[in-house]
Amino acid sequence: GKLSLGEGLEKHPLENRWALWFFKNDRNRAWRDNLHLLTKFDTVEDFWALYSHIQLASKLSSGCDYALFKDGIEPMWEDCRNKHGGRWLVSLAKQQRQSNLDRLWLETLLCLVGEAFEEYSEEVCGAVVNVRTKGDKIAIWTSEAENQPAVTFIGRVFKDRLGLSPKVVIGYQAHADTATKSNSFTKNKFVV
Amino acid sequence: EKKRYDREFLLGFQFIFASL
Repeated sequence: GKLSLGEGLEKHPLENRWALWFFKNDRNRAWRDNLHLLTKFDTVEDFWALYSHIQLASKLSSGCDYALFKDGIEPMWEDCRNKHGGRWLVSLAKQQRQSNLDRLWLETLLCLVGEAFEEYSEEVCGAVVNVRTKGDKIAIWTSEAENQPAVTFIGRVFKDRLGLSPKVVIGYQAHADTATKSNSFTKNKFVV
Repeated sequence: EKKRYDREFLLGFQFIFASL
C-alpha cells in the first residue's frame, strides 16, 4: 500500500522536548552572542525532519558547534542543570572528520532522543559536537559529576553505542575542573 | 511509561523520510 501521512497518523512522541543550538565562532562578538537556538522538537518524525535539513557536522566550518540539549537547559557550564555536572568526551583525530564524525554524532543524537541510558537518562543534559581544525570532539553532558553510578553507566553505554574499541579509553571531566584549569588538560574524574 | 526507542526503530524513520 501507499504510505499515507494524512490526518489520523500520529507522530511518535519523545520522552523529552529537545532544543538544537548552533555556535559559530566570531571573535568580534561575545561567546553568548555566537550561540543560537535553531529549533525545538519532541517527536521522532520532527527529529528526522530537522536532521534531514541541516548541514552534517563534517560540513560545518571549523569553530562551529552543534548542541542538542533538553528544553530548558542552555548548553553552557553556567546553567543550573550543568554547573555541578561534567561531560564524557570523545576526541577525534583530524582524519576522522571524513570517516567517522557524522556517524558518531548521529549515534550520539539517537542515544539522547531514544533515551538510551535507561534509568539514568534523567541525568543527561545534552550533547555537543565541536568542529575544530586541531581535531573534532563529541561530548555527552550530565548534570551531576558526583553521581558515579549514573556517570559510569552513561559512559559505558555511550562508548558501546559509538562502537569504540575496548582499547580506546574515554574520560569524564567535571565542568568545574574544566572551567578552572590552568592549562589545556583537564583531569579525568572517571574513565571507561 | 518512559518513551524509549532503540536505534533500529529510530533509523527506520530516517529511511522513510529519505524516500519521500
